[in-house]
Amino acid sequence: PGPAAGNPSHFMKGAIIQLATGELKRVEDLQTQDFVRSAELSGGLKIDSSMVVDIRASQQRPGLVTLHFTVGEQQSKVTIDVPPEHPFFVFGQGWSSYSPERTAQLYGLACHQMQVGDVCVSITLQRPPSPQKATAQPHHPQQR
Amino acid sequence: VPVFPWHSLVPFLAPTQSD
Repeated sequence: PGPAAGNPSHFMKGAIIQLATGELKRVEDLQTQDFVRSAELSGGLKIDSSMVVDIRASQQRPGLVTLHFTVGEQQSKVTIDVPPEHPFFVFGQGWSSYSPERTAQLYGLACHQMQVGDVCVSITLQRPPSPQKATAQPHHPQQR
Repeated sequence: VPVFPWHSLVPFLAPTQSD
């Protein structure tokens, strides 16, 4: 597959992102608070943090970068291979990638240099509260 | 210009814990 295959067009500079508030923002203008508020409003989604703990060239898949993260309060270790231009959203900083030059070439998106210690926005599905703890629920006539 | 709902970005963000 060509190097551009699968580049998500969400990251193209100028792409319009609709927040959970209904507000429209260009992808390059997104801020940490936009993710936080949207996740809150969406219900069932929780903002989590994934810290970059190691960055290196992929051994198995040349051309890709292997990123090691520790995720959430449990500090779970997660490893992923991504193209060097793939942007991540760092808390309080904004878009960052292993290769800001490539990100700029392919997406036009300005990025910071991703570094070990960066804490990236990630979003998990929130576990539903246990039934015992459930308080008064609004009436759902069409519960499935 | 296409409009993407914000949650369509979620799969491209940093990984979450797999449990």
